[in-house]
This record gives sequence, structure tokens and C-alpha cells, in this order.
Amino acid sequence: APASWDWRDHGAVSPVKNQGMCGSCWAFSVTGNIEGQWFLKNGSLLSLSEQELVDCDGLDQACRGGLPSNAYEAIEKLGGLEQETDYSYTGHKQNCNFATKKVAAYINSSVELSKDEKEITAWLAENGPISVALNAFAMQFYRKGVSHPLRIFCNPWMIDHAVLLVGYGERKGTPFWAIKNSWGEDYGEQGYYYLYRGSNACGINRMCSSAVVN
Amino acid sequence: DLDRPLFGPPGSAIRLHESDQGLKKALEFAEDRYNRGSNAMHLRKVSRFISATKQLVKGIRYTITVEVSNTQCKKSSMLKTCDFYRESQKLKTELCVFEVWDIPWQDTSTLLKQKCQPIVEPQIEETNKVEDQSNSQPLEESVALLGQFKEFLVKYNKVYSSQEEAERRLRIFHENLKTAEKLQSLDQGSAEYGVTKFSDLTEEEFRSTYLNPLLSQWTLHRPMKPAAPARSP
Repeated sequence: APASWDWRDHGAVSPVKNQGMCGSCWAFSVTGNIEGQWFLKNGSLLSLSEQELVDCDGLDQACRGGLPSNAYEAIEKLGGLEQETDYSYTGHKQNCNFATKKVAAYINSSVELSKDEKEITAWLAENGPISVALNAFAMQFYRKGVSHPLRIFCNPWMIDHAVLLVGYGERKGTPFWAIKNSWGEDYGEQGYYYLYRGSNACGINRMCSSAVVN
Repeated sequence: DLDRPLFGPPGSAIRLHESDQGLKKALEFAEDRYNRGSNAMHLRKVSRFISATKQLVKGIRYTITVEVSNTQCKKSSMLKTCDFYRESQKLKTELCVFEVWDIPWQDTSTLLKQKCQPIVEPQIEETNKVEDQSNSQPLEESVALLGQFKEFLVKYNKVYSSQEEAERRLRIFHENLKTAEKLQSLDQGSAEYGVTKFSDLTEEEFRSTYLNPLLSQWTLHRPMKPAAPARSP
């Protein structure tokens, strides 16, 4: 894989969003991935609706949490995702008012990635931003820089937050993952969290997935 | 009902300026009660005003944060004007929080709370060694914490429903700062930890509001097709 890569430099990442007081990180992680996949296949970057998933994805639990693997399946069954502007985010569950005619992007299937960080790095550079999940304990206190918490603070089995891997590189010799979060732009570094790359820190390698757009 | 227009919604705390007449009366009452309750020889008076709020309850509740120091007057003397000592060691200054409940229509006041802690000055000995502060609660730390909390409230536009809630959030804020310091001291990367917009939330509140515990329930995960490995750079 190249020494560094950042899909923000290639137009495949929409602006940082804000999930508000709702556990809907899974929806933002998945829409972020599909935005990237749709861009790479069709050349247009859309901002896709998380609220549609919060309201209409019956496999998941809206603000009480959800799984990317379920969300991909729900999107396939629904027939696709509407744009953010057509189905805007409110941060709490409402009745589903999905409209097929407004579908802006669809997916054909979804895949799970290897748990080897080198493989993940190469896959990201070749295929686009990746939906991932990690232990977010340190993120409550994070302001900036490359975070590398001790394992006792970041149990890799206690995964509790889904985010989007958009790039990787090195800062002053410290390898990092660039992670798009969904807590608004006033969090971390303009909405991004940078995590040490190479030690499976915080379980970042455990739940990598992507939609497939033919 | 003259006071009502000067108050926010029932129960909300309103910040006061030092010159507020009601506050002056409450502060004099607190000072008097403080001196009656202490067995110090010298009369102690408010040497610096820090902050105060008032709240409409059955009457008015004042919450006042001030510094109190020794004057040169003995308690037994009936002198009206008393100067403070010039030497800081003799001042024996304390940071105090008083809560006074004032019932105007009965012309009575009650001291609900009095919390004071000494302000420790750095001790410079002949050898010019500065005493280690880490195991004591110096005022600077408290004032710095209050300053950080105030900055946090303004930056993230935080409003709390009552003085108690504000004090509870301050305690949580303080705990979170200590956790951030621990993370900072043990981090193996180049991260900076500290105050964020989540700094007034307990770990449990943060987890239940913003996180997604379903993710670590592995049995729920639907098996997915494995992705083909990357072909080439």
C-alpha cells in the first residue's frame, strides 16, 4: 500500500456530521462508507440519509444502537438510501417515511474485511473509506494528536462506537489512522479522531466492513 | 411581587454583582454567623468577593463564594473599622462558600451552608525550597478549576437547571479532568486529552447517550462475505 492515503484529498468524503444525543453512530459509519463507494463507482459525492436508517432499519435499534452488518442488509431490502436533504436527520426515531422514488444510491451487497491492519491499509487505499468500530473510552477526553491509549483504557473487545476510516499516514514518525467521527466539527481535529496504527489499538481492526456497489 | 421580574423562571439561579443590596445584607449575616461559630481570637472579614447567585425559593437563597481573612481587631473589641493584616501569613485567608436563606416578609435569615478551606501559600524556606503542593488542595487549583469550568460553560453554551446541578456538573468536570490527565500521562502517542464538550458527563451518561453497546454483542453479528484482498498499490 502507499505510505499514506487520504480519501478526503480525492473527494470521496462528505463533511463531518453530528449524531446528536442518539446512539446512531452505526448509521453514520455505514452512510459514510456508501457515500465513498458510490463516489468511486459513479463519480458524484452525495450526502446520504442516516435518518432513513434510524426510522426504517427494523433490524437495528435506532438511537439505542445498531450493527453495520444489519444496516447493509436493511438498505438492500429497502432498495437504497435517500439523500440527506430528502430525508434529513432529527436525532430521534420517527415513523418511517421512506420513498423509493427518492433513492439516490443503492448497494448490491456487503463484505467483511480482514482483521490484519496491513491488509486493511491496502484495502482502504484501493477501495475507499471503510466502516469500522472501536472502543471509544479515550474519545470522550480527546482533543487532538495521534491517540495511543494503554490497553487498560481501550479494551479491544469492548467495541462501542462505529466510525469511518478515511485515510492513514505518519505524523513525526507515528503511524496513524484518520477517522471521521459523527460528533460534529467541534470535536477533536475538525471532527476527526487520529488513532495509532499498527497495534490494533482499541480494536480498530475487529469490525471492518464495506458495502459493494456494482 | 416586586422581585419576580428580577428573577428568571422559578428555581433558576441568577448571577449577582457585588453591589447588590440583598447580597450585601446576606453577606453581612454570613460573616457574623461565621465569626460567632469560629473560636479564632481575631475578627475575620470578607477580604475578596469571587461570585454569588440568588435563587427564588420560599424566600431567596444566596450562594456566595468569597475569601475571608484575619483583621487586626480582637473579637472582644467593639471597634467599628478593622484593617486586615499586611503580612499574608497572618491573614490566614480561607476560600468560603456560604448559602444564606433570606425570608424578607419575616425579616429572618438562615445560614444553610458554610464550607471553607484554607488557602495554602507556597512556603519559601531559607533554602528557597518550594513546598510540594501535589498532596494538598491549594486555592490556585480550585480557582483554576473554576476558571476552566467557566470557560467550558461559555464555549459549549452549557446551561444547568439549578445551582445544585451546576455544582454536581463541576464535580463531574473535575473527575473527568483527572481521567484526562491520567490518559495523557500514559498515552503512547502524541494525543492531547483534556476538556471536550463531553467533559460534564459521567462515563455512564456519555456511554448511554452517545455510544452503541450493541457493537460488542458479538453474537448479534450477521456473518458477512469476506472481502477480496487488495490487488495492488
